Amino acid sequence: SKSGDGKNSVWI
Amino acid sequence: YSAGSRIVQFVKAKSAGLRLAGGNDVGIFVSSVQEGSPAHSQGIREGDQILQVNDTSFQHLTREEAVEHLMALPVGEEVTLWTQSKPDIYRKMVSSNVGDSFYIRTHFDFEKDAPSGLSFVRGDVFHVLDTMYRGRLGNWLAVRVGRDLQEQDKGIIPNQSRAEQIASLESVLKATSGANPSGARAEFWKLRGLRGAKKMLRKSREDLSALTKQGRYPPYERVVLKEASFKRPVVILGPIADIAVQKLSRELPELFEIAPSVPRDGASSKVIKLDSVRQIAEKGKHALLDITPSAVERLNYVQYYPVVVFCEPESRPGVKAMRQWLAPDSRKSSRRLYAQANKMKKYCSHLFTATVPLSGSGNAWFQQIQDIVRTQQNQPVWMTAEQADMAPEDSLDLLNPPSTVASGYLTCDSHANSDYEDTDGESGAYTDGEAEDAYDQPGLARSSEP
Repeated sequence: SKSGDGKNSVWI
Repeated sequence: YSAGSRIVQFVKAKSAGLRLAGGNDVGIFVSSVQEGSPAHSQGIREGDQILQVNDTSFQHLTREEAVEHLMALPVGEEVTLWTQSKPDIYRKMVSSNVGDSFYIRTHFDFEKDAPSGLSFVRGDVFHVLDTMYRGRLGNWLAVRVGRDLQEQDKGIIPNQSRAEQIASLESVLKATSGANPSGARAEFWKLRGLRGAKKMLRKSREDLSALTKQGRYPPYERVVLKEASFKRPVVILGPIADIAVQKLSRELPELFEIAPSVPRDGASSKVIKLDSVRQIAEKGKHALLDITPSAVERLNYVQYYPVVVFCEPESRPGVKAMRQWLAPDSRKSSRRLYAQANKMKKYCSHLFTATVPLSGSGNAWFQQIQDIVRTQQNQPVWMTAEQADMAPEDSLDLLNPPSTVASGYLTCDSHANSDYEDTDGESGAYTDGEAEDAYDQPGLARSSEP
C-alpha cells in the first residue's frame, strides 16, 4: 500500500 | 475515447488550479479543482482524465512528470487540455491505489540522507509506488525488490531530477578525485574485514562507471520482468566446477558450450570475451563460463543474466573422494578447492542463483544443475523496458555494442584454470606472479592464515 493520498499537495 | 471527451482551453494564471492523481499506465486524473481557478471556470471536474496538454500526451506519464509539465507552462499563456470524464475509473483507481506503479534499476550508488530513505548500490531494482511522496516533488516512495523478486524494505529514494544531479556529481567526483569507496558495498566488505577490498572495490566501481558511460544509462532505468530471449550463460562455482562444465558440454553439447578463455593482452591472466558469450547464446546454447565473482557482477550489470550455481562441498575428504572418482587424472588440490569454496560461500553468496549440495554419492548434483538451469531459463529477469519490446534477435546486439568491445571481457579465475599439484597438507602460500583481485579471491589474496 502507499502512504499519502497519491496526489500533489499544492495547486498546479 | 468516450463521448465525454472534450477540449478545454484557458489562460494559465499563477497556477492552472489542479491537483492530479494516478500516473503511469493508469493515466493522469484530476483529483481536485481550485475554486475560482481558470480550470474550474472551464468546467474541469474531479475524475476527469487528462489525455493531452497542448501537444504533449499525458497517457504514459508519471504523476511527477505530469505535474512538472503543468508547472513549466508559462503564466499568462493559453493552455489546451484534452480531457475525458471517467469518474468510475477514477474512483476505482483511487480506492485501489494503483497510480504510479513501475520498476526501475539504479545506475549509481546512493547513501540515504533521511531516516526514511533507502540506500542502494548500482544495479538494485525498486518498485516505485509514488513519484510525489507526501504530495511534494523530490522523493519517490519505493520498495526494494530482492534477487528472489520478493519485495523488501520500503522507503524514499531521490526523484528523477535529484537522481540525475547525484549521479552526475558522483561521476564528476570520480573523475577529479578518484573513486570514493564509500557506500553500501564498501561497507559490506569493510565489515567483513577483507584486506585490500578498498583498492579492488575502486577498480570494480570504475569498471562499472565506465560501463555506465558506455551504455549511457540514465540514473534510473525503467525495467520490466521478462523471460530472457536467449539462453543465459551459466557460471558454476565450487570445488567441482571444472568437472561440471566438462561434463555438461560433453554430455549435452546441443545445450551447453564452454566459452573459450584467451590470454589478456600482455598478461598471464586469462579472460573470456563478452563477444564469445554472445556468439554461443546466438547458437541457442548456454555459454559455460569459468569466471571470477566480479566478472559475474559485471555480467549481471551488462544484462546477460548469468545463472550462477554454487556447488557446496560437504567436507574436504568429500571433495577429495568426489574428485578422485569423477576426475582421477586431475592434479588439483582438494584442500585448496575446499578452502576456496568456503570463502566463496562466505563472501560471494549474494551472487549465487542457486546452491547444489555435494553430499552423498551418485550424480544427483549433475541432474540438479541441469534442473536449475532449465528452471532459471524460464524465470523472468529484469530487462530494460525498451529492450523488452525488441525482437529477440536484436536484443543481444544491443547488449554488446561495438563501443564496449575494448572492455568487453570477463576475468577468469586463474587458480581454477590452472591444474595444481595436489598439495594437500602443504602450507598455503600462493605464489602466482599475478596481482590478485581481493574481491575475486576473497581471503586467498596474501592471506596470513596458515
